[in-house]
Amino acid sequence: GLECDGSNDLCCRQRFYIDFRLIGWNDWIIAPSGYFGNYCEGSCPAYMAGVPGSASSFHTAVVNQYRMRGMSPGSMNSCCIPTKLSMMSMLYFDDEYNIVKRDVPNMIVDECGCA
Amino acid sequence: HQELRDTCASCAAQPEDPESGRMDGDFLEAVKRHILSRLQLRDRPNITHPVPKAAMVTALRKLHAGKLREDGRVEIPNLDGHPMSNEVLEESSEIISFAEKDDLVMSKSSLFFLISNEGNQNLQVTRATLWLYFKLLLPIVEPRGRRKVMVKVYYQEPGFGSKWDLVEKRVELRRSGWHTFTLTSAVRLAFETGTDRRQNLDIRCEGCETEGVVPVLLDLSDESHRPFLVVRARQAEGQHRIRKR
Repeated sequence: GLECDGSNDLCCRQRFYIDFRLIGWNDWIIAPSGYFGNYCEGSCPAYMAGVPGSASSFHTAVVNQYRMRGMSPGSMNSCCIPTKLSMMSMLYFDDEYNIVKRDVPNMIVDECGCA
Repeated sequence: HQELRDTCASCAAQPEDPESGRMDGDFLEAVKRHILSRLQLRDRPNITHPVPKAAMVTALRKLHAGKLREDGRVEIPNLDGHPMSNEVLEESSEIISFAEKDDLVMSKSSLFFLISNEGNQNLQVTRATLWLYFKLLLPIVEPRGRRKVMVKVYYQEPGFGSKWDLVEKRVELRRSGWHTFTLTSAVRLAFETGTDRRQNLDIRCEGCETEGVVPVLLDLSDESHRPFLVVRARQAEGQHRIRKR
């Protein structure tokens, strides 16, 4: 997937880090000290269809083959969405001052692609 | 692109560029909501008097809670020192609950734990371990070098005035140290009732006095040895959930 660097408006991943201290959450979250709230943005023009790695699924890759031949099955606007997510472990206090460790799946956006 | 942008939901909502520091308040609120909803919390916990640092540090250090990388991706090793198998990894919780004293109960050997139910989701307890610290009052001199005591942990079933059950374990001590007692069935019972789970315990020790051994229960002058309960739980599955591999 592409990293957003401002050089174009193609589908890419915008890195975005929140330091829990800055939002006053470091009193109840023990670890980690911040969260990568990355998100996807950008457009998915037709010619992106052929870009290797930009398809978010096998289904999209097949549909892209139609698009590249100028055939358009169904509505053809595709969206820039997360294509790879990873888990995040958090250690925090709950309301009863228990320390809780949670493994939260699909919490961090690693890559973006067109679907 | 304009027409494309209008028709595609995820392309349209574009918060202002965070690089320029003009952070869109709504966007920040959305991320906060996202974190709370993934932790199944309605709101952020209100921490007025957190657990004494000494007790927290001991518990985490004792339980091998490793260092987390900045982005939180490196797994914190599971809290009770047992390898965690993969299928529970995706939706698992581990809760450390510190012992509290009921001022209405005079007995020195009684204590209780209040284990929240994590945002009212139906958690299924997979393991619960009580950690108790035993202090040796006299250094061990005799050649056999060990003291043997019988520790009895009484736990009350949920509900006022209900019966007490027993977990007992023979403990051999060479020096002061922590010892664990499995309370899975007790905590599972507590989780099966109401929302806020209170677990009443009564700790007895046969042979401690003669052997010069003291179980540290709730000693305000010794916070780093406060008893704690480690509960590993996971989202209770729907009765007929179909597993797909």
